[in-house]
Amino acid sequence: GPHLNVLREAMGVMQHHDAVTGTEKQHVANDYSRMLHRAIEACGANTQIVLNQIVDPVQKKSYAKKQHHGVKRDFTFEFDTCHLLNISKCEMSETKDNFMVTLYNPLAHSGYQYVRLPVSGSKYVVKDYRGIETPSQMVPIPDSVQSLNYRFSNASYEIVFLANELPPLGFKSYYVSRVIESVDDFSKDSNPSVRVQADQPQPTGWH
Amino acid sequence: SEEVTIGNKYLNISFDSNGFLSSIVANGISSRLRQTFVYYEAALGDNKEFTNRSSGAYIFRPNGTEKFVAESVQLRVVKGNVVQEVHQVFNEWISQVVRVYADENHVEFEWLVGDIPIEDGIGKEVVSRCYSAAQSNGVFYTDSNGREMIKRTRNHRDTWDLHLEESIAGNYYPVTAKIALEDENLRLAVLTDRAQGGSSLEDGAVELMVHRRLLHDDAFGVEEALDERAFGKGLVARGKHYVVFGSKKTSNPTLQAKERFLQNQVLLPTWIFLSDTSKFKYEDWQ
Repeated sequence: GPHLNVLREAMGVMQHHDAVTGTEKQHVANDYSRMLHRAIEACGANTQIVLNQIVDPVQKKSYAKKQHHGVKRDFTFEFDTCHLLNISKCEMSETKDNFMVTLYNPLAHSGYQYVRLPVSGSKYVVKDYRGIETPSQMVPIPDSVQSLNYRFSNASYEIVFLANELPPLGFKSYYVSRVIESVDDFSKDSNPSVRVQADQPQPTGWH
Repeated sequence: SEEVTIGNKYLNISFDSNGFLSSIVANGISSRLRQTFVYYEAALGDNKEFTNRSSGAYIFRPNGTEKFVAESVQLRVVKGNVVQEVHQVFNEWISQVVRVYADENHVEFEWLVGDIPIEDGIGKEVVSRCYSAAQSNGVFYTDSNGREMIKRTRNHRDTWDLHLEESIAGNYYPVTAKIALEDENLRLAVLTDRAQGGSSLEDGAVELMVHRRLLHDDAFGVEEALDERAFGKGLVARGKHYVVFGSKKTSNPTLQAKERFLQNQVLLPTWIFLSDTSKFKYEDWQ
């Protein structure tokens, strides 16, 4: 409630024609951005709380099972959002060798999404919850994006994969892990995307 | 120097030897499809009378016709089994990625515009323009807040005899989600990821204004030029256009249906969350 109200209030202010069209003074435009960012962050945190509330019972059940087998593990996840994916920047995917990508489909019918995440490695494996490897591809980030003067990111490639069969109003997670082959695997290969074996299965037909 | 082609099982697009998109084979038809960027120089006036209005936050008023930004474009081609892309560099402040995902039936244009140069003291309004072979007869369609499509006719108004003072701005309309044109065979639709101004100033061509940098207030508002900056430089904007193109006769489902599904997917995308799983093996995570 309280988190969503912050966003509701911000969106209330954004109904003003200035906010919609950009006819306000620059410092007012900056303040609108500040309000929206703060509100979205609050909801982001809220989403993480909501996600944990949803995912936790599932985890607790599996945790209980693991407990039974004597495995002591803490299975709570923090769910972060990356607001700068549009300029190919994301702290989590660039710095972690293993990370989980969870997608929420807001539509009332099953959907799919091509996921693009900036990374530092040169080869990754993407698996879904069934252990099935999802074809992925390494794509270079355009030089004009890499040179944006406030991007502050070292990633020069993105990993791209198709997340499909996303349940209506539901979640689906993928486990992404970096494959460390040799020490200088990245510098040696100027275009890691050629590493992707062509024989990997093509995605399914028209959705 | 030679032609470049990227695509998937539904469509293929080709780039000519100057690096510009030049043709498309999609939805049962092969046709000319060209895309480039142009910009309008902003009109500059003392805003005293109507004829002396400056282009500003409330007004789009170009001074003369468009300027083309490049005669040739540098290309970098990336091909793989998930996505095929062409990275284009038009000049120091305009670049774009044209991509076709393996399982999509549209072309994605990810444009990057800015820091728009103003050393010449002239404001600039940057437009992405698509040309096709459709004989659209001055008619095009723009959406109404993402819902119905409204028919527009160049240099015409339904309810009065129009005498246009501004031949370009007078034909610009608000585009919240989609602009389209067609003839009895072809249909071209461009979907946007945000509201933009758009028009069709010649048959078969549609254009959308992606960024603007103006140096003079238009005296209708807060007495401030629309010259947004970040870190002391002109703002850099990045966004996407999605092009659905094909034959109206052979496409099934219809192109409009494909556009509606795509619009839903573009404007209500999935939310992506990331979690650190460095501490777990896959089996634990599973």
